[in-house]
Amino acid sequence: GEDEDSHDEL
Amino acid sequence: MNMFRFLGDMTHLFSVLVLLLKIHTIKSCAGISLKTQELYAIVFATRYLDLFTDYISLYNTVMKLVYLGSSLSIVWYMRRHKLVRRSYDKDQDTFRHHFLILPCLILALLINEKFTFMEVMWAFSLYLEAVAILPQLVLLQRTRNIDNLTGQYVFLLGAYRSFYILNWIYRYFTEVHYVHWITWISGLVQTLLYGDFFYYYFHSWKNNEKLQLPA
Repeated sequence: GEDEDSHDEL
Repeated sequence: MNMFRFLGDMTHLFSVLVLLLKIHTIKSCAGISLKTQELYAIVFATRYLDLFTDYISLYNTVMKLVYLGSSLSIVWYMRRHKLVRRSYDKDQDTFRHHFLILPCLILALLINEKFTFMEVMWAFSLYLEAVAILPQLVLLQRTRNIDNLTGQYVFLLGAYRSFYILNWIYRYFTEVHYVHWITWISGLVQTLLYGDFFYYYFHSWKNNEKLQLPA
């Protein structure tokens, strides 16, 4: 899921 | 993705595009620090190394490529374009930006989420982004040139910072395990330094306006 990835922000 | 994050990305994107478009249109970069623009290019290049290893979404990939492309284009214009480079305040833009890179790298080696190449580079990009505005701040204080640093650019950068902080607060309260101290603290430092930049910009702008008014 999205919240598992710490680097989904730019 | 929440609305704060999306608006943060958009205002960040527009700040870079507005600057690029302005340089392209008026063929001048007076008042713009090449040092800061080079630091931003390094920030994007080191943060988006995961373009080659991880796929998050089409949105993320496209945005990363646009940020990289536009910031590299700005540097290219300022260094290589015949007309634009002539307008560059080279003698005033003297901040030793190379000396920011090494401390940020050392800090990234010491403080990171995981001691891997990618994670160290990610942390490095965050630390460097936090201080990348410094050469621009020094140039602005020195030249008081606010012709090119339009209200739009200053406004968009400020909006980007504000929306990202709202995004972190929102995510902290709505997502489980969403805690990123490195991102938050460096983001906060960046916002404080930006606040300084903002202050000087408006100070110069106000003074310039006053000079034009009849006594």
